[in-house]
Amino acid sequence: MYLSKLEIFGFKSFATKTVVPLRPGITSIVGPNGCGKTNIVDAIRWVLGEQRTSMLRTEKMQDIIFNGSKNRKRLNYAEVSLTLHNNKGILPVEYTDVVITRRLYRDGDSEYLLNKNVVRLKDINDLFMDTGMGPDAYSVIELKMVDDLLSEDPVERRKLFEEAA
Amino acid sequence: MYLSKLEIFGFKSFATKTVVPLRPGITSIVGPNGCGKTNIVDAIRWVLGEQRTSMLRTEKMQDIIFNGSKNRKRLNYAEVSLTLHNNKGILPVEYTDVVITRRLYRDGDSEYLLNKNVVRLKDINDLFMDTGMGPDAYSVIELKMVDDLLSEDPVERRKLFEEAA
Amino acid sequence: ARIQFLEAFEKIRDNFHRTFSMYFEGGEADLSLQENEDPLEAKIEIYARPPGKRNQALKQLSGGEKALTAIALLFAIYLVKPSPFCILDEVDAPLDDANIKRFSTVLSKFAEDTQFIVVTHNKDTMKSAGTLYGVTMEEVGVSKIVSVNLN
Amino acid sequence: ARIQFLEAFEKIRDNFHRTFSMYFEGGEADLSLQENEDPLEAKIEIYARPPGKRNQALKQLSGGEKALTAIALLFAIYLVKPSPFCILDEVDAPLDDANIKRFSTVLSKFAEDTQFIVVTHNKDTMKSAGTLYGVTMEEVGVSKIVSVNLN
Ligand SMILES: Nc1ncnc2c1ncn2[C@@H]1O[C@H](COP(=O)(O)OP(=O)(O)OP(=O)(O)O)[C@@H](O)[C@H]1O
Ligand SMILES: Nc1ncnc2c1ncn2[C@@H]1O[C@H](COP(=O)(O)OP(=O)(O)OP(=O)(O)O)[C@@H](O)[C@H]1O
Ligand SMILES: [Mg+2]
Ligand SMILES: [Mg+2]
Repeated sequence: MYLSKLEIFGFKSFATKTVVPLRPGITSIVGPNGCGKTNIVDAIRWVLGEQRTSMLRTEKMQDIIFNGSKNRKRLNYAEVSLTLHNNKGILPVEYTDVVITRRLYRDGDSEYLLNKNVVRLKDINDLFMDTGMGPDAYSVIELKMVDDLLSEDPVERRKLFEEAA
Repeated sequence: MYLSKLEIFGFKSFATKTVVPLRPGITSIVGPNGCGKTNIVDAIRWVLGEQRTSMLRTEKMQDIIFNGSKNRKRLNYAEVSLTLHNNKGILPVEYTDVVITRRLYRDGDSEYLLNKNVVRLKDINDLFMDTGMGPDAYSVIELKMVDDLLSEDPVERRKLFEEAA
Repeated sequence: ARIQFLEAFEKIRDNFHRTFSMYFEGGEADLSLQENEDPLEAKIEIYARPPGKRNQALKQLSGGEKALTAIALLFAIYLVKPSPFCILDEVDAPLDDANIKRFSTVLSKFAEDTQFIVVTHNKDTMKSAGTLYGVTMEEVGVSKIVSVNLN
Repeated sequence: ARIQFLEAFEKIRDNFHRTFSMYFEGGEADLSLQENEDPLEAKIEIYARPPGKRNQALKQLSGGEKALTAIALLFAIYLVKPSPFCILDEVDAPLDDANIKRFSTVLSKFAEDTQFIVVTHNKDTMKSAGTLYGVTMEEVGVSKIVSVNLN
């Protein structure tokens, strides 16, 4: 299984519809400071069900919706879709392509979709149970985690170990 | 005023006497991971009177003494000297060259010297009063401070501001 | 739950021995649970010794040595329950040129079974990628993605 | 003590306006003390807006924008009571090539009155130095310093 496509609209600095085809192996994302690289990482965490605003670097969840720029007004909703190519049948569904979508409106309404059918967050979490995916720790590794992992505070460390058990 | 020479012996990974001439302007220190660059920064913090083992990345102060390597036994003491060229008379002494030395023995004994005369730590701190030197925060800037300074925790931030007042 | 945790812990420990010497080309590393404590509550101690160095506390490792040790440990955890994808956001920033090369080599080995998305500023890390995307803000405040040709 | 703090705070604020736009070549930044609190206890709020971006919380800045903002603030504090020397240990690691150049240019301006010791892995930062030292561990576990010729 691998991620085959990411579609972002209205999420953080992505004001226009952006489609990113993905392939197995190594994909590198580069660009100047502040251009939106980590926002892509946040979009993937978010569509997989991330609920903690601290992991998305925001105060409240609505802050992930495009907030406007010099020449554009702010948008009313954000939508991210992630296509998983289920070639090894890891996900317990009969499709080979599974599209997960998450939407959030400014009024706080949110929706999750699985292959264009509205589902609950619980259905998405059940889908990923025991596959190592999901918004939890070890599928996204950033520099700040290096200090947490090696720091004297064992709580952070245990969390990662328990995730894997 | 500027630092004109640093002499290190037995401090962390510097098992042999090392002399580093310094000039005004920008001096850059480069080298592979783990070779001893930040140990030089620690040596300067230490000779200026640093008492906090957390700032020196050790459990107890004796850990700064060379601990041995594959081919060398551990040493019994560490000594660092820093020569300050007092050309603008910033330090309240009549010499143009002021040499500060700090020594620590494995048994815990420590000594401070000013131009080869034994003094107390208090004398060194008095010397630096209001010059902006000394082991405190803003003359050494490292990447970890970036998170502290901008983090939600205002205590760390106030400390830096109060230092400057 | 206790047996499950202990089994996973032993697997992570085995993996950590291997991944640490892959990244450091030598040296040794280990994990241990605090003595006389219930495994579900005990602290996890990490021991890491880069090649040629003596035993030392984790605190005394340099910035780059810590980053490489953490990456090796995260991979050791990951190998117990491999996720189909893994995102790395500028973890190579503290590494020197030699460690960047080692990091890329090990990454390419793991990439046979796992999809990696690597955010980086380092030109050597970019070279090991099969696909390269650039993110720009031609229009101020609005991100766009362009495909970059590696050559 | 209160008057002294407020005086220093106002100076730092003025400096921060200046150093921030030096580093970012534009944009704006400010500091403020929490309302209705005793200045000696009040929280210090930081506001930073890189050029072309809208108002946003400090949290939403990127890794590189945060590093550059922190460096600008540390210089603003430093200018109130300049120390004869300043040591920078790998603060340039999160910066992209364009920001490294800006960082080096500003550093060279300050270097007229202050001595800088800069630990770095970045080749562009090294180029702005007058003196260059390399640290090696030819003998395992033992550091030696060699003078490096810049050419
Ligand atoms: N809701 C939002 N609306 C508009 N822009 C946003 C929103 N949230 C964040 N941003 C913008 O995204 C930028 C940060 O992007 P990001 O953190 O992805 O940068 P980056 O490419 O990772 O940079 P670096 O290399 O410094 O880490 C911020 O400058 C901010 O202006
Ligand atoms: N008391 C000691 N005796 C011997 N060696 C020591 C002692 N304390 C620390 N060291 C060694 O110093 C090394 C760390 O050096 P340092 O932190 O200066 O590296 P660095 O050059 O800053 O590397 P990086 O580029 O990764 O930040 C450690 O690997 C450790 O083995
Ligand atoms: Mg980033
Ligand atoms: Mg270092």
